[in-house]
Amino acid sequence: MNLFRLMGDVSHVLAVFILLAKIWRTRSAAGISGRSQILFTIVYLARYMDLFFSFISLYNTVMKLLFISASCATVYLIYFKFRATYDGNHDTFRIEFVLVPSLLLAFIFHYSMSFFELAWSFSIFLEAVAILPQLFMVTKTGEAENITSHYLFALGSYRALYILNWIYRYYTEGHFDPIAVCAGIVQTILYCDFFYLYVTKVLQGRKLQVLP
Amino acid sequence: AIDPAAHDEL
Repeated sequence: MNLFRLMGDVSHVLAVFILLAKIWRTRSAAGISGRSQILFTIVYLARYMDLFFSFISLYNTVMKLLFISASCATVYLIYFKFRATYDGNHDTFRIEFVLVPSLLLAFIFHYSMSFFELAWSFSIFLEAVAILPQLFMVTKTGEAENITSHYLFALGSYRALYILNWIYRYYTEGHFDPIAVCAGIVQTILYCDFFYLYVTKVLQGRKLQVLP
Repeated sequence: AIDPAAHDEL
């Protein structure tokens, strides 16, 4: 554990709670892509199956359970409890376009040809692109509410901070995980456009609007 | 090198 990794995890937890709290307190899932949330739930379920056979630390276990339960709760709120407020008409990104390539990539790049390792690789690749339905939705509606922007900023920062953590671990421990690093860089690049808009608009008190 | 069983990150 190092400071970058810890800050990354804090940012990740913050993102998850910002989203849950926003939906719960406004009693609305407007502007949130249910498809992205389903993809994140698949990511956590596929990656954290090792909960059943590998124990790393209490911290690790608690965080895994937290991400699984929070993402399931988010999906439940969007598709069941506040279904009437969910903006399905604008949430039209075809998730098979990210599911199938992630699965194919997992079969090509993995650390061993076992079910759990393939699921782990798949989850890493899928996580990198799981936000695309949400970004697509923001582009389609042309704007995002400020809390949605804060959520996206925290979620994007998490992987960017992990990149610093990987650089640090490479120099201090010689640890290098090429699958996570490559996917993590792609994931962070996907947020760059949004980071720019966030800094130039949302932080200056304006609403995030995308030009058509 | 990576030990496949040691995914210690989230």
